[in-house]
Amino acid sequence: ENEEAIAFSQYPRPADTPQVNSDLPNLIDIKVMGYSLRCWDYRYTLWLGFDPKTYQVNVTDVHAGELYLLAGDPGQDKNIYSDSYHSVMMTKLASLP
Amino acid sequence: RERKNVLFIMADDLRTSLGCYGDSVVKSPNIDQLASKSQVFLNAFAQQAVCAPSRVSMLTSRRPDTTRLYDFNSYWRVHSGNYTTMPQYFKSEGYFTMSVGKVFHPGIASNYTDDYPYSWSIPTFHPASFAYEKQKECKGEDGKLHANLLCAVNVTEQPGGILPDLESTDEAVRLLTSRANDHVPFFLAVGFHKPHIPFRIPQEYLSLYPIEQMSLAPDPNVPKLLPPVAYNPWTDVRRRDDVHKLNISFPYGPIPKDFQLRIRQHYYAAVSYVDSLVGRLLITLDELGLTDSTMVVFTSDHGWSLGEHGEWAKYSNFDVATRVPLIFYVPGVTAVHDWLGGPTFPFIDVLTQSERSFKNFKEIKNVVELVDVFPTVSYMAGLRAPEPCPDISFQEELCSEGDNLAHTFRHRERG
Repeated sequence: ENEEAIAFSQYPRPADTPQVNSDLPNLIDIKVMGYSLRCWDYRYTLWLGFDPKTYQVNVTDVHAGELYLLAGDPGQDKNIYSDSYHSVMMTKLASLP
Repeated sequence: RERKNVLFIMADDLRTSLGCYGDSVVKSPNIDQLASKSQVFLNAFAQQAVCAPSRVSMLTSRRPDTTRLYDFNSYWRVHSGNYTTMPQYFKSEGYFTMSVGKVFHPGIASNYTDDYPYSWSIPTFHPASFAYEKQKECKGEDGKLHANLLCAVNVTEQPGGILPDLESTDEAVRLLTSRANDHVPFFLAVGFHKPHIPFRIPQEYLSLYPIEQMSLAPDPNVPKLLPPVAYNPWTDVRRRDDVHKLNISFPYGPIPKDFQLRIRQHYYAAVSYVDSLVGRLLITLDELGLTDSTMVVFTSDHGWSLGEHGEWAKYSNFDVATRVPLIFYVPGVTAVHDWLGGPTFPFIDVLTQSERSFKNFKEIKNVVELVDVFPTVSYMAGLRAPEPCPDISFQEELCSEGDNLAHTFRHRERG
């Protein structure tokens, strides 16, 4: 009950750029998985390489990132992801289920 | 503890555009009234913003990486693990479990049976009129029928003179009536098809949202620094006849502003339509004397982008696509019995009483997840919540990757 409340979501993509099956790729076509964690004040998302045959994500294969600070950007329009945040947040992601 | 019946109501693609979530445009008095006697989770999130993965995740309390369902094309029991579902758990504990409409995503994702007989005591009811949902049933300006996105209809002119969610509501009322005097507790799940596209809804609900009073999303453009991989091109919307005619460029659009306003108008109207159906279910509980013995859960599989970030769909990790309503009415806990005998949930006709407003009984602001629903509903109904899953749980039939939120009903929120 004392832990920071966090919610996870994820979304698959077949490619790094939008294409006809980007909305709902079949499993075999999934190449990238976007993992998000969100809490009271931010949403952080990493788009990582994904192998649909083994269901394994490659945490070193970062395709893109998103970071939104919700206090000043509740609509999530100003992506301030940068490499400086990356190592800190990756540590946090890796420690969570 | 006494076991409570469960009425589990799911909408399809319903974002938190509800009065009880602070939306000042929408008219949702029946759901707001439910919220006024419930605990409202203001920041509840789906695990994946698309129907089948989200529903299977919520109903098994496993994340998509455990169900291994990211699309619509596999059945978790043979694809990943023989996970126990929430209704299956209730059934195993002696409940009579029933399903109406879209609770599981139909097709292979639920073994073409809506997971019957594992999850349900009787086969799922599907409204026959859903067969016409994606067909040319929308009268265009040319007087002909089209497969449009915007599809407000005269219900009496539709095949069978009815729409799927009206049919589902009739069946749910019939099932509630049939169980009202039975000593066996019930779990009834009712899955509405709206406000999912196409917006094939009774036309009278459009009058609640005059087009001149509609506004665009506050951020209708694709953000400059949004990675292309994060964007979805909303192809299902593009395929509808009326949108296809607009000849919108792929993948970034945009949709003409006047059409954006009409999409938002129709979405809101669809929400009010669903609200009226929820109101019918709730007044039925009252009429059958079930309000004091039945907990009500209201939620959705995920949200929908109403033009924010230049998107018109779910299919993303944006909050507008993942955030959902989550409302728990628990008799004796979130509301006390009205000894004066008035109905707990009198029906409010949104078409004539759209301005009715309510104050939420209790709000939880901390973030929660749809994987929390299974353990929380179980516990609050009087069963034991499933144990937390181990790190690797493919062989575990009954466990939860979410949290039992029961403590939030008893204690003040921290943080």
